[in-house]
Amino acid sequence: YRHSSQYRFWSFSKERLREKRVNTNKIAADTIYKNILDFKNQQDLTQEQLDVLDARTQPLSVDDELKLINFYAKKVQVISQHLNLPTEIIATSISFFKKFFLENSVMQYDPKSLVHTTIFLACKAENYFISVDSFAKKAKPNREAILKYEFKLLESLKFSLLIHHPYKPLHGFFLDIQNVLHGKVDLNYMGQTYDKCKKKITEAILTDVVYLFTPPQITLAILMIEDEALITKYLELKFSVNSEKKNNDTISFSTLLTIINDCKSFIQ
Amino acid sequence: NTIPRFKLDEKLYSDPFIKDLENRKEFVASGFRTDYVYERVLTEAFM
Amino acid sequence: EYTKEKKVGEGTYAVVYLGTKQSTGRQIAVKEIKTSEFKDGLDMSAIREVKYLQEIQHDNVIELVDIFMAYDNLNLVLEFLPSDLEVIIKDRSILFTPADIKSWMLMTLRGVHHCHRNFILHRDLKPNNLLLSPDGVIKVADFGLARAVPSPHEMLTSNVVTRWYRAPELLFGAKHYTSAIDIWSVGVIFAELMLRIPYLPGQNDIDQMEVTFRALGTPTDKEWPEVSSFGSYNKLQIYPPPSIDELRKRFIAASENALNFMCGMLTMNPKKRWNAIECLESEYFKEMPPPSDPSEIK
Repeated sequence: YRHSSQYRFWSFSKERLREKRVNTNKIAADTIYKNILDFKNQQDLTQEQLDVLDARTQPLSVDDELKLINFYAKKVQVISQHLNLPTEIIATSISFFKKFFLENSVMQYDPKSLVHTTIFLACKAENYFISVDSFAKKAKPNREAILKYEFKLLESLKFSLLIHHPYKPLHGFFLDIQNVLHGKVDLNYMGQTYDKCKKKITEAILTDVVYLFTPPQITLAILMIEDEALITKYLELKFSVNSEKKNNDTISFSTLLTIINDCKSFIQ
Repeated sequence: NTIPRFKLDEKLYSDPFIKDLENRKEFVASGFRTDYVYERVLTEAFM
Repeated sequence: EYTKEKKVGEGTYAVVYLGTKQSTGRQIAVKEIKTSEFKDGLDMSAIREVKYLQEIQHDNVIELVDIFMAYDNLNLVLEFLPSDLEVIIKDRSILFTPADIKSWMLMTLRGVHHCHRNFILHRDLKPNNLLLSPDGVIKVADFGLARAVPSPHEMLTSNVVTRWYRAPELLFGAKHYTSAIDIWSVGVIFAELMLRIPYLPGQNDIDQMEVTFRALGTPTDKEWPEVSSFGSYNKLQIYPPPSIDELRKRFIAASENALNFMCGMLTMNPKKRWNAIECLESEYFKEMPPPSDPSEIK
């Protein structure tokens, strides 16, 4: 995982994440101020016009941006669900969209014009190829609109297209829980838990949790939300078994539990 | 380093979805292997 | 930072230049991805190359040094690899030994193993995608057909891998294949290194089945359950698998372990075919001669 582009380019602390957003917003705001200054210099505006101009052209704050980005990220989810795309491709579309607006401001690129491009590139990146024409037929905007920012999107993604989502870890833990709690878990119950957690993962990836925690940690946090007793029991048994061989690569149970609880409260 | 970082024991897993695939003709003929599926999702979980 | 000094190749979706990384003087190759031609935006091969090379860092896989946009073109900066195994096999003036072959197979399998343990299928292994660095190290290259190991229920296209290196399950049109298809390709490459001519050169997809099964026997349900369920199975000519003596005669220079190693990779039933770890841990790599030091190979 540490070799993955997801870890190398897209893992941040909360502080770093905030800093990035402030920086992206500032770059866009500075550009706007500069453009307005140029505009003022080219026109001879009355004082009243100047006052109106200053009052009306306030750049968005970081939080305004975040509201817009989250609003349109939800649209990406709804549209890609409407297109009947597989769960992981919906997740990749959302991830591409959110990352684009970590690197760019909504004041530079209208989020509406990235919605379909992110879904289209996600389909290509996940080998779920839909030609742009058939995509445009299903998804409304014309092919030029879809392709217009494909390059810019790829560049903003730092060319990292392989994303590890929490879904496969969910399947993995579904199996390993059966192994560690062998004979002590009801399989039907596990199946229902699995389905509920899958839905919760799709909601969770709309938040910043994907930048702050690894996919398995997100999965364990969501499992913990679903059934704290089961997961605590599972982790206790799993790590107590390992505790005999105290060596450097054994993950410390208490550290992991702290991380999972942090992640859990963040998601909640 | 080919030593696996975790134990994979197929007998312990009851995964109706995968079990069903394992018996389908086109999966058997293609060389489909449940241990590869389990290894994949367990690796992603323990990564 | 990067210069493009000499055009060295042109493919369907890219032009390749030799160049230099200015800050270090390192020789590099720049793969300039043409973009205007494609009506669906960025070409899928380019997307795949970018996607998988970004995730893989291994001594036996080509290194993606950098990526940048310039004049509306996507440029992949790759390590400079002046030759490939196809050139070596074809050039009769180059003599190589069983130890050299063993070294190339070891490096190839290490690179393939690294892809497989990252759950990436290469899907186009062949001699000219096994490039050689100036110090003789083999690097798996060209991830334009690669893909992540699919989710279990996903359907895959069987129209992958260059024909001569295509595994039997692909020839039958399988849709749920595994990393075993890459191992088959490595097996055919091994045979070709020993023979110095293509081992299974089919003229077309139908002939490819004919050539493959004439050389290695037509699979039956006995050793490959459900193989007869493939649509194209019934039209097949039934050939017996070659005896070990016939194989010995065909591959005179090969030791018993080398033949065993080859047969492991060319096992018809993909489920029983050796995987990369079984290949790497086989007796072939433990017996004399040891693999040559890549930098010593002429």
